[in-house]
Amino acid sequence: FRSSSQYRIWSFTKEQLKEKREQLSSKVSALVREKIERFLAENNSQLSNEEINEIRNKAIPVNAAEELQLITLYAQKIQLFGNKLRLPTEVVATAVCFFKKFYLETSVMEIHPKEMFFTCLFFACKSENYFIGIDSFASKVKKPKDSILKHEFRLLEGLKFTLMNHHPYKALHGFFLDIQMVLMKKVDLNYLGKVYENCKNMLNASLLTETMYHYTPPQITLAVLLTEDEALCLKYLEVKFPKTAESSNSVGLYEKVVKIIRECQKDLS
Amino acid sequence: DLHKRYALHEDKTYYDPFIKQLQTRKDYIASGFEATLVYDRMLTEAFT
Amino acid sequence: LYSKEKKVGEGTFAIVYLGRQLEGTTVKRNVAIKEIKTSEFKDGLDMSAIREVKYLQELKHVNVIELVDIYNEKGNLNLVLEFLPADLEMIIKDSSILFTQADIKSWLLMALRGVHHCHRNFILHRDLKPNNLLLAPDGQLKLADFGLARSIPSPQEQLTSNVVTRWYRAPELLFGAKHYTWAVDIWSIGVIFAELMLRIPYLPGKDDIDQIDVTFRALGTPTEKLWPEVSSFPTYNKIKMYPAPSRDELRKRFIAATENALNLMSGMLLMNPHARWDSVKCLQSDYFTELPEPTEPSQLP
Repeated sequence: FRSSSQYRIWSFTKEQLKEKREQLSSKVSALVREKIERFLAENNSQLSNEEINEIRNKAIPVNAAEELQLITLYAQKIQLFGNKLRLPTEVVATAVCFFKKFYLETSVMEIHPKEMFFTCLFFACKSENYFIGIDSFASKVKKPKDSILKHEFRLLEGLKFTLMNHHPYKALHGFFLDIQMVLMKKVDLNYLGKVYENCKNMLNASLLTETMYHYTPPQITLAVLLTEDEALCLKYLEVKFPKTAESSNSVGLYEKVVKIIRECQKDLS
Repeated sequence: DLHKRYALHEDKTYYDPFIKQLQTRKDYIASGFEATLVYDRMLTEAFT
Repeated sequence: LYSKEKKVGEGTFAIVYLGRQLEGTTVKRNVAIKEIKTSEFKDGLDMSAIREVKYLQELKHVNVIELVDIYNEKGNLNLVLEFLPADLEMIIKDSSILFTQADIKSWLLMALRGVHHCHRNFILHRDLKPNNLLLAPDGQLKLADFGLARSIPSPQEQLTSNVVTRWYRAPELLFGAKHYTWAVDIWSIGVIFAELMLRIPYLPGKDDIDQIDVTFRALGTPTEKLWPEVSSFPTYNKIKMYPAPSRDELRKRFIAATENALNLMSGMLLMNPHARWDSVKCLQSDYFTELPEPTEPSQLP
């Protein structure tokens, strides 16, 4: 994971992410204001005072927080649409990640999220080996082919040419297996199956949060497990990372892991 | 990785109904599919 | 940052240039620039380009080709790769180049290390053959051409069996398997090992049907006993039954090979993909610890 592009390029502290968003928003807002002023100057004689006032009052660039809201809204729409198309879970997750990462580098004021919506879905299908030909895809989503393909290259650039995504679903499956062995006979397997399903749904929702930038997939998975069944999660971690004589006076691995996943849990909620 | 944080139980004692049913399919067996490969991958992802 | 100097190859979807990496006016090193023709593929960006970009960005290993950089120029995707002037196919075919058992061992070791790195990252290469094993000026062998690579799939996914160049295709692929594993790459390396020792293609089928016959004639037709459920493949009933070669026959065919070399080759070319050796077992083979030692890469032809 440390050698993955997800860690090297798409991991940020909360402060770094906030600053990145604000810098982008600020840069593009300045350009938008410049364009508006230029427009007003060039069309001064054709516009009425009312129109000029309307433009000044309403043509306000969105700020970083508003951009994030819009991006999250469209990311959710991608999930819903992807599920409607019955795309595999990981394909939908990749489409959401592509979309969100793209808008870390590009403002919604530069390209409207609607423009990237189907491009992200189509490209995610290709990237995750779920190839659907453009004719078939365009007919399913009822959009012209060109509108889907025209931003593909820009998307690839916006993703900094990194296409591998480590989603938390495999980690969930891994913990599902490990819990069985670590807590052998102390956990009802049917109940564990239900926990798995509930956690999977929560992981779908987690894609819409910022946690993908701040935590590793297994940390997100454990945070979701903590929410679903705190006792089970903590018991598992206690057995998994027992206190040793060496750690009795220092922060052990158990405490470290629990601290991180509680932070993640808070961010998720 | 000399210090994996998990032990893979190759005696197939994991409760995983979906993988278990794939393991019995002739097309899967003939192709080389093994449940332990899946388990190993998932466990690696969990402890990455 | 890069200059394209000379066109060195062209395929359906890409043109390859020899280029240079520049630092101001100082030339840093030679590079290969693969210019992907983005307009040629009606479904947008070509799948093989997507795969190369996706996997080479994640794989950093001395025995895997380095993706130095990527840039966009006039709507074309340009992959800047490390420049590797030769490949194993050139070496095998050029009869003026003499190489020893120690050289073969060195190349095989590097190839297996590259494959091991892919497999431990859960990536299948799916097109291993001598001309995709490139050679650097310092003698290092590197896996290249990840256009057919993919991550090991989810269990329910179906894969295409139409992968790997015919002569290097594992028997499960020849039978049309859709749930194959890393074992297909190991088979390819096994065939390449044989080819290094023989200096001629080992299993050169004329077409896909002939490939099955050539493979089983050389290595024996698999039976249910050796490969459970092999008879469930639709094409199994139409094949001829050939006996597996005896160890003696293999010794006669691979005259210069040691017993450990034959053990390793046989392990990589086991019909049953369950039994076939994985990259770890191959790398830990006694072949690599017996004399002669593998040649230092810088001393290789």
